[in-house]
Amino acid sequence: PHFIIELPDKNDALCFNINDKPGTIFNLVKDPLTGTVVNGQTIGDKKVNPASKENTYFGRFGIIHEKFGIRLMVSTQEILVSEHGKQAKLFWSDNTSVKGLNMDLQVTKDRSLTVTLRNSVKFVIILHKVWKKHPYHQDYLGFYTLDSHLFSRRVNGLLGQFYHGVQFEVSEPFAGKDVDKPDAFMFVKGHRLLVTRGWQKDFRNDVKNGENVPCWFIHNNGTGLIDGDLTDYTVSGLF
Amino acid sequence: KLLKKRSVNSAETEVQSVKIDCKVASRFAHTVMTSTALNKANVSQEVFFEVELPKTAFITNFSMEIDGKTYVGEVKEKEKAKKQYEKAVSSGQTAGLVKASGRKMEKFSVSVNIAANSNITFTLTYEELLQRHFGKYEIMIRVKPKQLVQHFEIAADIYEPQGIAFLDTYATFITNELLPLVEKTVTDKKAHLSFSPTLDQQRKCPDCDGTLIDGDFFIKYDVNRVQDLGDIQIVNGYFVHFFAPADLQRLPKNVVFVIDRSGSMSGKKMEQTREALQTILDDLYEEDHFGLITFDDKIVEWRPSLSNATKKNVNAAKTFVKNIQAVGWTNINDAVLRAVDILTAAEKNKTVPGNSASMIILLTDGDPTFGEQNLDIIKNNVKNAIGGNMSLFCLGFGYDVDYNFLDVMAKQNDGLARRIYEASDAVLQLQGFYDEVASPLLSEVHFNYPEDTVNSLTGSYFKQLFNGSEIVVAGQLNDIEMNDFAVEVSAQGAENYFVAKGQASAQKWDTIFPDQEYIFGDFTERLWAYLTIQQLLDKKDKGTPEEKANATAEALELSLKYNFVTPLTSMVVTKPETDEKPEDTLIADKLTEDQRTGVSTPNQHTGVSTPSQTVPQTSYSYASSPINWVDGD
Repeated sequence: PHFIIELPDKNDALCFNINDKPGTIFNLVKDPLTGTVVNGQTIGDKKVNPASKENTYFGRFGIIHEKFGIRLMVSTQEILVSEHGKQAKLFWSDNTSVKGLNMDLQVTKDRSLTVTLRNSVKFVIILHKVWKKHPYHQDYLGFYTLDSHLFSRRVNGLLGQFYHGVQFEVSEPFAGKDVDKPDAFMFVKGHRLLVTRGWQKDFRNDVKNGENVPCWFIHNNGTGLIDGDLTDYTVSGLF
Repeated sequence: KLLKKRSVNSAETEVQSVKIDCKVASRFAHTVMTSTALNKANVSQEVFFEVELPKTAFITNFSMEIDGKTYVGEVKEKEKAKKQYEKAVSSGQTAGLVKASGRKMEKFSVSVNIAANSNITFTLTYEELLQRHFGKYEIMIRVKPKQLVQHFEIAADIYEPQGIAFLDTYATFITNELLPLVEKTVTDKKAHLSFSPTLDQQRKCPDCDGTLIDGDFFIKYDVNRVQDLGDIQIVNGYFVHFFAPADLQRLPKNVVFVIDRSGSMSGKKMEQTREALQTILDDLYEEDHFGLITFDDKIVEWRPSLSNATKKNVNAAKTFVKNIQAVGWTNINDAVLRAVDILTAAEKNKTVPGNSASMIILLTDGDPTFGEQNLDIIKNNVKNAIGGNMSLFCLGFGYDVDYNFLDVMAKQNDGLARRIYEASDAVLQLQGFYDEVASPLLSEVHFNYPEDTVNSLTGSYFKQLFNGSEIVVAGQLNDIEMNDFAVEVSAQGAENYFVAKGQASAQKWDTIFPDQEYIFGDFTERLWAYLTIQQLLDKKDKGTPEEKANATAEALELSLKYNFVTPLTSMVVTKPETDEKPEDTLIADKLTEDQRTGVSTPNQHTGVSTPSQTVPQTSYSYASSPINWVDGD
């Protein structure tokens, strides 16, 4: 999966890929003060195209809000919600709107799920439907944080650590390996990283083609940009 | 697509006249809005015509006259109109839909590019049957000409053969200076009103161009009611029967309020519901029986059976209401079924009077999200449980409700749905709706006309007649020459079984209105068509698939025949070709309540104008919050 960190103050964005074995569960957001946790489990392709490297995607997300007693499990098949032990199941095949005291859910048929946790966070999960008979690929999900300003300063996770921004400097770009994509040096979190100017896709408005977002790409699983290393973010279960 | 900014100097478009001419004959109102503008500029420019008409009205005509040439709108089947529209788009022409809505009104707007020093006259006609609420009919005319108009006039002529009991008029923009300009003449059966301020009288202040004319103009009146049988008018082979007898005693009612207290009601909506219920409970009559059910995913009854509306019980209910808190999901199905059980048990156990009217008032702000969530199954469950024994009224609070679901469910059970708009006056809206249905006068109202005499009757059975309202039945006569026939109305009254019998006779309009050789000719036939279409549209929503198909076909045929823009038809308006723009097709639609979602207070005005800058609206703003995400390539 590719990660995008938008930095409106700098009018710029950072991006990196995370690739690990399919089935790995990563912590994306963890805010100990609000009790919000978002974990995502990766899936691979149906079978690996011998001509390319194996890509991974997110196939399931687990979302917990301890204070509200909310647990949400979103997969490419269905959406399971429980609030204080009460359970409900929603399907991607229906337009559904659920309004709860602390959480609103809105499913746009075969497209997206918008989750609003009161006074906490708003995010969208995008469903990427892939042709069922595609030889390699299968359905996968994207996770977009729309409003994160209410998270505490202690929020961390692969996405969460960037909710309050990140300080970095970029040198003058210079020609890189790819003639169309200049490289530069980025000074971030005490590291000097070689980064490449590229773009990644925002699929919120156009789920099929996406919209290009220019960004500085940090190689090697975001090493140097993310706190610690990838293993610090792997967890044993979705909840 | 390139967006081209239009450079328009509003001072160079002169609105020469705005005239609103409303003629009402026996509650059937025919309104013509005419507006003329002159492009004084030495270049061509866009001129806008934006008017509002009541939601209950059907557009019947629209035309534009430019330099002596008239372009007339044509009513077509919606699908065909859509095809024409799509064709226009695919051939590279700009085309747009003409529609918008508000709380009581909906907007018709069109813009046309006219040549330098050219005149344009827009004319829009719409018709509606005025409905009687709280003992009066209301004509509402919204005027917002946005600039001073050389000739501005509102004129209304009302012809009521039953005689006008009273007539009031007021306008939200009327000042002490403008008040004497409202001329009102009311005779026994006829009223004439006019309001025509001069340019100077329209001015906000002596030296400014701002206009005072901005708001709503209301005419409210009622007719005399002398006969129990009501008033029957026969004109040219059609008849209409207005039924609202005076001095009927109120029926006792059995009402269960079913109140949504799911999470989404929390805050203002719950607070307003609690406040409205305090007054509504106080307004119950002592002979009424009532119950309260609140629901989220759990169904909570105030009491397991109906209670007499004694002061003590009402006070206890008010305490219960004060403590309703919003939390959880929405289980509409089980809540309504529980209300049906309570009412059914009361009738079965004879704890309520035999002549009483039973009703459920459901208030909800959202779709079902718990228990049974399939809307068709819920509708079936409710219909089967009610079995025609009580009426269901649904109040949809806010815009998140599936209004169509509530509307159909109410209509299937002899009731009606109403949208409650989220605003500071929601309490008054709730109380107002309750007041409308608070006093049933008759139940099981049957209208009987000799089968060999009349045909094509509109609905002739009504579950209830409420105080201050009126039942209207219309039909065709088998013989156009026929001047009288027997009529019988029977219903359950408060004390006795109500039966009124009599003979309907054609009146001589030229005797009643001797000076008025022409009112608007075929109005009884058009009233019949209007009412029939309304009822067929209802049937289209609630019947079996076969009934729905038949009702749709019939309603469409009538809409086309009588030139009504209904939800099944569209008015296709062709804008003329100019040097800058090719011929353009626009389509005016009639919105259903379901399609009106999300629009509350549009900025609308009557007359012609030049465009103002469009300011983009931000619905949500997370100022500096970054949007971070993870997704696939």
